[in-house]
Amino acid sequence: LVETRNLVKTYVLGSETINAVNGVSLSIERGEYVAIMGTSGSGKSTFMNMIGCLDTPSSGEVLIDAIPTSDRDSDALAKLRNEKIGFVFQQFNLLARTSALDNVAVPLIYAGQPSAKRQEKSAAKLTAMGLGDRLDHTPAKLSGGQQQRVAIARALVTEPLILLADEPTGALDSRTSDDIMAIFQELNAQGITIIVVTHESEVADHAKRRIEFRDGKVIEDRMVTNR
Amino acid sequence: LVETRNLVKTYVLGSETINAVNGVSLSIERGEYVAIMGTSGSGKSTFMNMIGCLDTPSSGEVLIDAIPTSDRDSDALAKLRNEKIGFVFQQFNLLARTSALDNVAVPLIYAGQPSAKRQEKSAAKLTAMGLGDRLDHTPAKLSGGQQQRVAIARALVTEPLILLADEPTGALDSRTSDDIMAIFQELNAQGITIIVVTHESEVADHAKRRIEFRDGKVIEDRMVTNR
Ligand SMILES: Nc1ncnc2c1ncn2[C@@H]1O[C@H](COP(=O)(O)OP(=O)(O)OP(=O)(O)O)[C@@H](O)[C@H]1O
Ligand SMILES: Nc1ncnc2c1ncn2[C@@H]1O[C@H](COP(=O)(O)OP(=O)(O)OP(=O)(O)O)[C@@H](O)[C@H]1O
Ligand SMILES: [Mg+2]
Ligand SMILES: [Mg+2]
Repeated sequence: LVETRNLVKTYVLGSETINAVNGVSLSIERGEYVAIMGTSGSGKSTFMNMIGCLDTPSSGEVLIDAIPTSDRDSDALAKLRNEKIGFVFQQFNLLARTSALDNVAVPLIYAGQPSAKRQEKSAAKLTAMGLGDRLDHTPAKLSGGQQQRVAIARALVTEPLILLADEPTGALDSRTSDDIMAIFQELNAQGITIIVVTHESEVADHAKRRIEFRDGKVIEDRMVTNR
Repeated sequence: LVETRNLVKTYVLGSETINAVNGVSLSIERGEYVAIMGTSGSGKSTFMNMIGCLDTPSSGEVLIDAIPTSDRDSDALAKLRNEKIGFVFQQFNLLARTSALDNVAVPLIYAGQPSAKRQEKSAAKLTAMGLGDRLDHTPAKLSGGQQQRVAIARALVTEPLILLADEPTGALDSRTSDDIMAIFQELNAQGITIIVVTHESEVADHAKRRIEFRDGKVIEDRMVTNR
């Protein structure tokens, strides 16, 4: 479902060259549950942004459903992202002047759904995250973990085939984190492909495969036996 | 050193009232190392902002060095914050168009230090955080964990008496997190008072006292035996 071939992302700042992702080739099948780990700055978010079609490679290929993203024009890419991919950003990326409810509804606007349906689905997702009493709060009026849960709700509201979650429990206490893990487990049981970047072993332990990054490369890629 | 008496913070949004902090009385002595834990939305950041003199209580008192913050005017409060308190924000709060080096130097500008000294101290702090090769990167050109380390460096550059750290390892892998814990341990050994909000037991285990919040109140406050 998701494949990369010699994927590279390089940044040039003045005289220095940074190889954020430095040649990654891997393949993730439909229905997998993968944990991506690695040291700070090892290229995990950069990699996620490329397979999520939010960023273009410097060289190499990303293929979604066997079609290279470079073969799709920007409208087709936007449509693919909106319909098939749900992305939880490491820094949430919520709209500051917008309520939790309207933040979650944004992907449904792109999907062309009518207003009543958008409100209903968004409210349902936020309630499932324990935020039913925070629907009209803007991000500044929410705690860090509440903002993170709004970001998760937004990623799930279009019922994506592929969930890409970059540190989705970084701001959550262990009980709230368990709730999120149960939701992810349920989605994976329904066939949703999950790729989660995490530094917490409690989260990585739910995945069936573990990929480790260092200095822009994959240094380990193995199946893990669940508890 | 830090004391609160019946501390309350209430938000009113339309017809609803939110008791973010709902009557907290506690006292932290010079040199303590305290971990604050609790569920998402339980009032931890709101509490930290008040004892860090960044936010004013709705009622109750905050006393720093036995002086109520309400007895100080805003200049005196700003001076106290700048000279005695280092704050690591849950969401970093870095200046977006400013390099890592200049972000870290900001508190030294307020402290009236000359430019060469500011650059030297900021570079030293960032290098100690493993970011010596990222000094001129702006936040958008840094990974999540690198931004978090810039926020930590900035909190430490004035050599504060009190370090208030809100989820300082939320975006860090375990090895980088260990490095930060070693730095905090060293500071506490030198007499610096450390109050850290965390949801990670590996971080809480370094503290000597553990305070747990729920629904704006303290439900547990005990000394913990370190390994
Ligand atoms: N400006 C505001 N207006 C209204 N409610 C607010 C505001 N800021 C915070 N709150 C609410 O106050 C409560 C406490 O927030 P706080 O940020 O202190 O929680 P927290 O314990 O730090 O949570 P987390 O672990 O998720 O970071 C939350 O329920 C939040 O929704
Ligand atoms: N726009 C940019 N310009 C220059 N360098 C960048 C840019 N974005 C990221 N980098 C660098 O690329 C490297 C990889 O960044 P990335 O965000 O992918 O790391 P990460 O593995 O997600 O780290 P973390 O665990 O801290 O979130 C980092 O060293 C970072 O400094
Ligand atoms: Mg990252
Ligand atoms: Mg908080």
